[in-house]
Amino acid sequence: QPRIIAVANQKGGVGKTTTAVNLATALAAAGATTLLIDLDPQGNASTGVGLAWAARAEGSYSLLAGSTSFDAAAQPTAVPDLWLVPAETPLSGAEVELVEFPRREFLLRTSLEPVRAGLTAFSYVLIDCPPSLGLLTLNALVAADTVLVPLQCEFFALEGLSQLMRTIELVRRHLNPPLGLEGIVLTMFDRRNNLSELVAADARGVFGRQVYDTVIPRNIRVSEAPSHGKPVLLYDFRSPGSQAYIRLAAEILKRERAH
Amino acid sequence: QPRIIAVANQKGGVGKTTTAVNLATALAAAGATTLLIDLDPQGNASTGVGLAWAARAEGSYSLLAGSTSFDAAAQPTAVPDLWLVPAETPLSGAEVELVEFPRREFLLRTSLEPVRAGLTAFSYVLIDCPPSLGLLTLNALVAADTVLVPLQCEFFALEGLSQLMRTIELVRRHLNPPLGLEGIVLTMFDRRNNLSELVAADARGVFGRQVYDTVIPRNIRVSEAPSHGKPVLLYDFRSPGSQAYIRLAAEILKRERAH
Ligand SMILES: Nc1ncnc2c1ncn2[C@@H]1O[C@H](COP(=O)(O)OP(=O)(O)OP(=O)(O)O)[C@@H](O)[C@H]1O
Ligand SMILES: Nc1ncnc2c1ncn2[C@@H]1O[C@H](COP(=O)(O)OP(=O)(O)OP(=O)(O)O)[C@@H](O)[C@H]1O
Ligand SMILES: [Mg+2]
Ligand SMILES: [Mg+2]
Repeated sequence: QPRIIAVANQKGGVGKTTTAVNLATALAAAGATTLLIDLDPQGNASTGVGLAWAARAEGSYSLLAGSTSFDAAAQPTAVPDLWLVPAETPLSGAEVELVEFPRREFLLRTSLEPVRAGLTAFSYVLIDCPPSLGLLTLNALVAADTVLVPLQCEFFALEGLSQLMRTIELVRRHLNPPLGLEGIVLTMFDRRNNLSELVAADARGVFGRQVYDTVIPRNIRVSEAPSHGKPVLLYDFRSPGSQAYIRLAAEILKRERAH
Repeated sequence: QPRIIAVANQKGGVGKTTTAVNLATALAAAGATTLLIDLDPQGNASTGVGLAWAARAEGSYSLLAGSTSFDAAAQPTAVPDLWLVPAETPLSGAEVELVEFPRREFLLRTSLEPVRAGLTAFSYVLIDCPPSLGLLTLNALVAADTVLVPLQCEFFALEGLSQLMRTIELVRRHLNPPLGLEGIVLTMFDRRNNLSELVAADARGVFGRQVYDTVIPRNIRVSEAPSHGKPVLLYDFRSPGSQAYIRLAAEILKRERAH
């Protein structure tokens, strides 16, 4: 049975896609067959693993709408043991369209039944969410076992955390009781900037061990990698960004074994 | 008659709020009485001008729902000649709630009738949008005369531009025919990072003079200012960030006079 993790934060630009793509790659490299689901209409995760727009005919929109099977929506990527359910163009209209559907928050969870039942080879499923708490993110939170929260080391990002935690609690109470917090990962940490230290200290003060020891540094190679259609692990393996995501994967695997 | 400008981009974290808050402050400092409308449930623009959550009883949600008048929703800020319509907590449910309303895309435009009719002292209205192309951003695009697009100098942000332009074109064709492009402003430009140069060259290649000459540099003082509840112009007037937003205001005022 795979572990299904929603990578979510309604604050924009905090490193959700970068974390989903590179953590998925690092988990696959560690031998855990991984599925990445792109649930953001921007389609950045699909771009981040090098999939052209022309190759995104079936994906997460078709799954939500129930117009395709899971097998048709998932495809292999250039990264060994990493599979992708891409985001197709119609996903941008889904938030409004899905409002009328019965059990609209359960559409993704239902479509992932074969995965949840252990009928596929996946050990991990990561869902990249859009920057909002609308129906797409709700679908991810209902389909997931846990939530991984990238937290950019900036003030606005810290301010938004309480809103996200309230939403997770609401989902736990009304839609998905076993939903847990996988952890909080500090991203774009800049040693030269006091603010990063302040935000990190604040987050650890409130969330303690739920914040990973591994911190992702701000690293130019990370932001260059998507323009080459590659996770940073493939673009520049030795970069501080790649090494941080490899350590993050190791920490997540270690914590899971400990439970 | 004021100029109503939507500050929009569905890509997250590109500097929408930072641009809306600091450009509004610079326009007010230049003698143009300005209104800032916070249409993002995160409420970052309200925080950015120093308004406590307790003081956000009436604002953009009440305007959309039609439960308050414009006069009750707008309040002065600590910045002379800068007024704010804050984002209240219920705004986070508005995207789903508004779907059922008749003329759901025109709710903001209708509530701003007194402003549009020149019955208020405002010369400029800036609307800070959330990172999505849902009903809140659509309301802003329908209420606005023009759209100001902050473009972060990163690859994912550039990729998202065509989706935004398509949406603006759809709104122009079906909902708000005179909607124009105010301009594209390059944000978080980092001289040490090749990627910034590449993105800037690409954007100017495609959009030409629609990209402002003024470029906003990545500047730590800009990201520190919100934790002090102040626009960067008040937090550190001499910083490169403040000076860039002052130049941007001057360029916008100059371009408007030229038309
Ligand atoms: N550690 C890092 N160092 C440098 N740049 C980074 C890092 N992590 C992410 N970035 C860059 O910052 C920008 C925002 O990251 P990303 O797009 O992953 O965030 P997001 O939360 O997925 O955004 P959105 O809210 O739009 O979905 C991207 O251009 C990305 O390349
Ligand atoms: N020129 C700059 N230099 C340094 N930091 C900046 C700059 N502009 C914005 N920032 C910081 O980058 C982060 C993202 O900016 P901001 O929140 O304004 O983007 P946004 O597009 O409004 O995000 P969202 O999509 O969540 O609404 C913030 O923490 C902000 O303080
Ligand atoms: Mg993303
Ligand atoms: Mg914002």
